[in-house]
Amino acid sequence: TTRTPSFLGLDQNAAMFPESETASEVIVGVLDTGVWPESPSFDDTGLGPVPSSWKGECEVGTNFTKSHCNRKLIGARYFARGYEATLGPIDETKESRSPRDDDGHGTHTSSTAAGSVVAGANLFGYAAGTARGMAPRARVAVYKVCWLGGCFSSDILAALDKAIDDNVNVLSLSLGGGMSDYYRDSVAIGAFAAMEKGILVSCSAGNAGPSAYSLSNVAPWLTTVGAGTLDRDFPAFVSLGNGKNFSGVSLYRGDSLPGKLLPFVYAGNATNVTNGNLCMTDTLIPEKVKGKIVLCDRGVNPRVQKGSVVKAAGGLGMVLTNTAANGEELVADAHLLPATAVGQTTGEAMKKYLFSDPNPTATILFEGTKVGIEPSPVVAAFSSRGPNSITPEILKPDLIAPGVNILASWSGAVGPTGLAEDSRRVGFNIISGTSMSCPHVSGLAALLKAAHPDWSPAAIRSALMTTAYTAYKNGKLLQDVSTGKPSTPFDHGAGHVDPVSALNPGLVYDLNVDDYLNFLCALNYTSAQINNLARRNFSCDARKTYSVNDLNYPSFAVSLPAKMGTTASSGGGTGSTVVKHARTVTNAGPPGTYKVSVSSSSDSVKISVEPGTLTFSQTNEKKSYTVTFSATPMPPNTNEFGRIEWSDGKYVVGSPVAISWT
Amino acid sequence: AVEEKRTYIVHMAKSEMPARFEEHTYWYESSLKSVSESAEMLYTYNNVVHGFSTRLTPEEAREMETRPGILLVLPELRYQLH
Repeated sequence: TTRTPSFLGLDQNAAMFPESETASEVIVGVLDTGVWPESPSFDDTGLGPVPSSWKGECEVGTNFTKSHCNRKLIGARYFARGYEATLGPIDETKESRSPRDDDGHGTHTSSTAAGSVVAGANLFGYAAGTARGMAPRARVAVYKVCWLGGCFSSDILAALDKAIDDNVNVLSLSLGGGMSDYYRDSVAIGAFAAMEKGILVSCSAGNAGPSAYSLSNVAPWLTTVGAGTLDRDFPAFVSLGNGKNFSGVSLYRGDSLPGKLLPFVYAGNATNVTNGNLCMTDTLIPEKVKGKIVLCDRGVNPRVQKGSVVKAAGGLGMVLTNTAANGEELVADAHLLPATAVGQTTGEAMKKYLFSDPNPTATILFEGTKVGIEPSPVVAAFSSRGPNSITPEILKPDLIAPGVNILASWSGAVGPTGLAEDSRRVGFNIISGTSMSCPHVSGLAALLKAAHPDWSPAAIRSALMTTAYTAYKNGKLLQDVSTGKPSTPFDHGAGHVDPVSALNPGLVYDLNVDDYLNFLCALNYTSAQINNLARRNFSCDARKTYSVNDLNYPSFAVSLPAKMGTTASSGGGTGSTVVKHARTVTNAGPPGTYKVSVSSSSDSVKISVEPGTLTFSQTNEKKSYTVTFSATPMPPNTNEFGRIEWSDGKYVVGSPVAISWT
Repeated sequence: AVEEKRTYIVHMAKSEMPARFEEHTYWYESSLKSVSESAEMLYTYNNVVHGFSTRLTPEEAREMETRPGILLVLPELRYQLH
C-alpha cells in the first residue's frame, strides 16, 4: 500500500522495528482467492533462506509451477474439493485450478499484509508512491479457498488444517459468513486450533455496517478488524448547469468529457422498470441516455457495473449517488466511463435540480489524488458494528485499521473493476472493505511477533488494542462517517491501530487455551460442543462458577437486562444492577506503578476499579484487578460507553467499555 | 424421491475410537461406510477437527449423527469475501 505505512507511522519510526533477520522469520498465511506471483510485491530480493520452521509447499496447477514460489512467496496451496463437490469441476477456462489468483482480492490482501517494497506503484496515476506491505520482510504463504462460486467451509477448514502443519505464525482471513455459534462456525473452529499453536488469526469484521449486530468473526480467540479511512482522497467535482458545484470521488482515467456542460438525466426517468434508478443491466432506455450524464442510485448491483450499464446504453458519464444506506461515505472506483460517486445529501440536491430544471446539464472534473484529508481516520459506513450477537459480553470489533480506498497489488487476469468487459490490466488496484483492513492488522501482528517472539496471540492482540487511539491529535473523538458524529466502541472497538505504540504496550492482557475453555464453560457449552470446537474431552467443573465477564479480554462489554415497558425517550428506572469483571495484566515493560483512570458517558453507570494502583517490580509480573459496573435500569437498546486506562506516566493501557441494555 | 447429496463436516470424538482401529482414518472410513457405501471423503482433518468432510444425503447425515463417536454432522456453509 502506498499511504498506510506513513499514515500508521511505520515509515517515520522504521528504526523501532525489528532487524531484518528476525522480521523475515515470520510467516503470514493468507486464506483468500490465491496469488498473482508475478507481482513485484512478491519479489524476494534481499531475503535470506526460507525459515527452517517452514513445512509448506508450492502446489502445481493451472499456470502455476513450483518456480512461482520464491523466498518471499514461500508457499501456495489450493483447496477445491468442497467447491467442486458442490458446483462440479472447475471450469479452467474461467478460473485456475491452482493457487493462481484470477480475481485480484487475494493478491491485494496478501500484498497488504506482507508485500515487498515496490517503487512507482499507482493505479492510472492515482495514489502514486512506494508500495509495501505492513511487514515487508515477512514471508507469505497463500491458501486459495475462494473461487468464483464462493468460499466453502470444508475447503476453509482444510486450508487452516494445512496452514497449522505448515507452521505459519499469523493467519489472515478476509472472509466471513453468517452468525453461527462458535462450535458450528468453521472459521472459529479452525482458528481455535491455530490459536492453540500460537498462531494469531486476524479476521475481517464484515461489510454489513452501519447496522448494529452486523459483525461476523466474533469468537474471542480471533482478532476482529473493522475499517476506517485514510487521509487520502480522489476528488472529482460535478458542475451543474445552475452554477452549483458538488464534490465526489473517482478513480476514472481515460478520455475526458467534452469541455462543456452535457445533458443530465436521472436513471429513474430513463427506464421502463421500477428499479431503473439503480442502473442494473438492460434497464436503461438508450434513446433517453445517449450522449448524457446519468445519475444512478447506489445499491443492489456492483457500483462499477452501473457505469458499464450507462456506457452500454450510450451514456457519456455517470454520477453515482449514495442513498440512506451509505450516507456520506464515498468509495472511489476505476469506472469504465467518466464517473464519480457522491454522498446522499449531494445526490438529493442533484435530484432536486434534475426534477425542477427542464434542461438539466452537468459535467465532471477529475482532480487526481489529495492527501492530508481531515478528519482521518473516520469509521467507514460499511464497517460492521457491534454489539456482538453471539456473546454480547465480548466487545467486537476489536479495533479498526485502514480499509477505504487501499492501493495494493492486483491480479493480471482481471481488470480493476473485476468486470468481464474491463480489458484493462493493472499491477495495482484501489479497493475498499474490511477485507483490506484485516491484512493491515495481520501484517502489523507479524511485526509484533518479530519484535516479541515469545508473545501469545492474545498478548499481540492486547498490545494492538490497548494502544489503539480513539481521538484525533486535536483531542476530538474519532468520527463515524455514517452519522458524522463521534464513533463508539461498537463501531471502532478499542480504536484505530497504532503499531508504533503497540511495540511497547506497557501491560498486556494475556489468554491461554484454558482461559478459552473456561469461557466456553461460562457459555454453558456441553462437553460435546467443547469437543467439537477444541477437540478434547473437557468437562466443566460443576462446583466452579464460570463467568464470561472474567475472560481476560482487553475490552469490556456489559450486557444488562433492559427495563421493560419503557422506551429510550421515556428514561430508565431505579435500583442498580451490579456487574463485576475480573482482569489480570502482565507487565511487558520495565518496573513501574500504574494508576487507573475511568471515564463514562453517563451518570447512570458508575465504574469503579479495585485496586486503583498496580505496582510491578519486574517484567512478566502479573497483577489482578476487578471492575465494578453499577447501572440503573434503562430502556431496551440503550447504550452507554466509557474507558478504563492504566498509566505509569509513560505507557497508557486503554480499554473501551460498552454497556448495553437489551 | 432421490434425496440430493450435500457436503457435511463430520466431527468425531477421537477418544471414543474403538481399540480395533490402529489409525483414526480407518475408523473414519468405517463410520462413513456404515451409512453410505458410495460416499467418499473430501478431506480428513487432523489439526482443526477430528473428522472429515463428505457428501451425504440428509437421511445419511441423520443416520451418521446416531453412530457411536460422532459429535456433530455439520452442513457445509458458504463464506463470502469481505
